[in-house]
Amino acid sequence: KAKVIAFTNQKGGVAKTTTTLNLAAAFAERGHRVLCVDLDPQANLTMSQGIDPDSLEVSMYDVLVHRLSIREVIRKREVDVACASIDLAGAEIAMSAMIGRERALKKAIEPVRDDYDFIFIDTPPSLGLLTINALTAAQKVIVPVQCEYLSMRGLIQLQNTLAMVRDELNPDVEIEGILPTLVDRRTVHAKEAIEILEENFGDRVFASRINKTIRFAEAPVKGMSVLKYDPNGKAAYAYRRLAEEVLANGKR
Amino acid sequence: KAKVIAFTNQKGGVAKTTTTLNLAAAFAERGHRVLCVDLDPQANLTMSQGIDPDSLEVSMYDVLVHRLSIREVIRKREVDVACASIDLAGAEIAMSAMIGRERALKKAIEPVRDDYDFIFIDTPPSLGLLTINALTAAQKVIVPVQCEYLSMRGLIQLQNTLAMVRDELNPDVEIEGILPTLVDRRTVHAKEAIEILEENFGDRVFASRINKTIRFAEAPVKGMSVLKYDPNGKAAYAYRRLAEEVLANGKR
Ligand SMILES: Nc1ncnc2c1ncn2[C@@H]1O[C@H](COP(=O)(O)OP(=O)(O)OP(=O)(O)O)[C@@H](O)[C@H]1O
Ligand SMILES: Nc1ncnc2c1ncn2[C@@H]1O[C@H](COP(=O)(O)OP(=O)(O)OP(=O)(O)O)[C@@H](O)[C@H]1O
Ligand SMILES: [Mg+2]
Ligand SMILES: [Mg+2]
Repeated sequence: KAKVIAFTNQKGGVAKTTTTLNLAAAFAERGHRVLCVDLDPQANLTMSQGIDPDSLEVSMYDVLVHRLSIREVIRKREVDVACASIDLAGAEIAMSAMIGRERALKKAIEPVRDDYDFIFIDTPPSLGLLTINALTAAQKVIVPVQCEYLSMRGLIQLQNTLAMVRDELNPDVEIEGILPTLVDRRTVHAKEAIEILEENFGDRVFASRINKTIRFAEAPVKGMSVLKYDPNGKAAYAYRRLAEEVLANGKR
Repeated sequence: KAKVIAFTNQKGGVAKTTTTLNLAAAFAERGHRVLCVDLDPQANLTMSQGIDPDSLEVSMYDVLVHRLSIREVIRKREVDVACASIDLAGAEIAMSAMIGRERALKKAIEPVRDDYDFIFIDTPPSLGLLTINALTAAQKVIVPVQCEYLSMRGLIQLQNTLAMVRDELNPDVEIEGILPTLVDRRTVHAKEAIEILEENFGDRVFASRINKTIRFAEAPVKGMSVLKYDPNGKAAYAYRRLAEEVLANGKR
């Protein structure tokens, strides 16, 4: 049965999508079968694999709201992608009156859990119903954090939300790790921020760091992960190292 | 009567909050009376003026959902701030059944429009009901855009949403300008992205650019705008220049 990991942080632009896709590609490179579920109406993960969300007849919206089989929205690329489209922006209102609205995703991925080793879920920058669905379906959560003040402030709220999900919907969900991203090693601000992270979260902060490099912005234009776009570069190496760390943690 | 400007882009982390606050500070420096309305449950603008959102009894949530007077949630700092709190995360569901749910903000700011020259609205990274409220209350929209592929892709969707608001809710709303932010002048990727912006949006792209500098991440820690934190630095200068450009456009 696949292990389900959600990539969550309500702060915008902290590399949730970049981390979901590139960690998945690093896992696939090591021979693991990985499904990426794009749960963001912006459909950035879908776009980053070269798929045009506007060309899709059906998407994760139909899976959640009309109980369409998730197999109908999976496209095979470097990894398998369960595609999003802008329709998802209407999912929260459409689902608000549904019974079991928080478990729709958990139910939808159950039938394919034997087909994969890992299922990764990319979430929108909010703590609304779509993200709650991801936290209810997941066993683990990876929290990308930009090492800046505004991004760090949001972590307290994320922990509160996670505690609520654990009480009401999913007793098993826990933080796999907190990932410092968009790190600019030249600034004191980033160093101080990482120190604060480690003081507050201890060993739940990954040893791996993802430094800033323009390669991450270039790769999505080509519809590729950085592992495919620049296989021997620092960007690819950073996510391979994170993959090792996450897989090693899993064995403990 | 105050001119109302919304700062909107559903892409996360593109400097919506940073632009709202620092442009407001630049306007205030020139003697204009400015109110900033924080409509984001993350309450980053509220935090960036040194106000702890968790200490607030009431916030913009109560203004929208319980029709509390907006004067009750305004705090005076470098500029006046109508504060947000995490309660706002529940506003969309609480308002989904209300009659006139899209006009709640427009009605709420009407009584204070004579007290200010400008009212700026910071929005969350989504095109949900809170952002629709901002677009319905505003005459103009400033769209901060990070010069990267994923951020640019979202502009088409934003234009579609704006057209819908114009048809159904607010015939006067139009784009004041598109602001290239987080610009790293060293990369080809940013140069190419700005060229694409100008090809598609012509003179609606501001001449002003906001370059990357760590000062922007440092200032919120002190609860200050960059104009107060580093008054003679490049960061402050960039927003003063934008203020000149926006004010000059307004006179045309
Ligand atoms: N390590 C990095 N170095 C440089 N740029 C990066 C890095 N990681 C991500 N980026 C770029 O930063 C931008 C934000 O990343 P991304 O879109 O993955 O964040 P997100 O958290 O998914 O955003 P949103 O909140 O909008 O969903 C993208 O343009 C991406 O290409
Ligand atoms: N020109 C700049 N140079 C460097 N850093 C910047 C710049 N503008 C903003 N930042 C930093 O980038 C991060 C994102 O900016 P900000 O929070 O204003 O974006 P946002 O669009 O409001 O994000 P969200 O979508 O989460 O609301 C913040 O940590 C901010 O300090
Ligand atoms: Mg994303
Ligand atoms: Mg913001």
